[in-house]
Amino acid sequence: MLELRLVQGSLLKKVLESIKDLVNDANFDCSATGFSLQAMDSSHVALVALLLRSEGFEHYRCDRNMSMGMNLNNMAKMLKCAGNDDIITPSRPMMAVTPSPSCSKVQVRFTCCFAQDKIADFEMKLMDIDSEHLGIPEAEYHAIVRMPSSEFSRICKDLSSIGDTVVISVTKEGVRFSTRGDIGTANVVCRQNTTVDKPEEATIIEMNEPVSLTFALRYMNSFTKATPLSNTVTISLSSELPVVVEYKIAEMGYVRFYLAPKIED
Amino acid sequence: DRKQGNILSFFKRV
Repeated sequence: MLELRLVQGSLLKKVLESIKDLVNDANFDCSATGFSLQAMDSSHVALVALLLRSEGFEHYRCDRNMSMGMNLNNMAKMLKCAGNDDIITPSRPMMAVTPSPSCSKVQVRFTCCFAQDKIADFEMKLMDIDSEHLGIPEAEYHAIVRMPSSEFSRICKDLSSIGDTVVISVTKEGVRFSTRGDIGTANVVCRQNTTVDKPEEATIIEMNEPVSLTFALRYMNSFTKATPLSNTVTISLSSELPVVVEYKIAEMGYVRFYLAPKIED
Repeated sequence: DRKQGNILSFFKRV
């Protein structure tokens, strides 16, 4: 049996919005410790890993491990209904997700916090997904950059109007984002900056050794759809591994995007 | 020119 209730239903909406364009179908794995998902995009270039710990839910009960295969676009459509209803407060809908006994459908219930006489029920079909689970090793990264997520989003968007790929280089100077296209080149350098009013506005660069990697901007731009989840983003780079772009979900977990670099032909 | 790498060449199936 699985029962979970999330007071901040908007959080799940933001999670779905951040991953639905990258991954069509995915298994949500539920265990006593929480709700997780791991899925690759169809071309196996990027991987998303989501964790929502049980402590972050208002109510969480999972008696046995289960996997619920869902079409993420359909799930996002259902969750959008919570926000589009005038009576349901978009920022604080209560949400319950309960799979049916046969686990072929999932029932999603939105309850308005301030008008508790209204309940909206949605039932979504589950699907069998033969997904592969990948082992992600613990690794030492050459460089870890933490910066405001809005800044990272803006850089990716700006550079993608000039080129298709971004070279991310970390040196003593800072972190450099570069691109090149038919119309010219662009370089953005962010230096470490901890003298800011709010901690989330800081740029913090931990460098064990200089690193420079090339990535497809199309994917980076897709990852930045998670910007509403967190004020900061952490970018972990190693010359031997996919980059990790992580958005922490306050007190609950994270959404991590792994992207394979472009490599020498 | 560079070609796009693949996640499966970094992470193994479990």
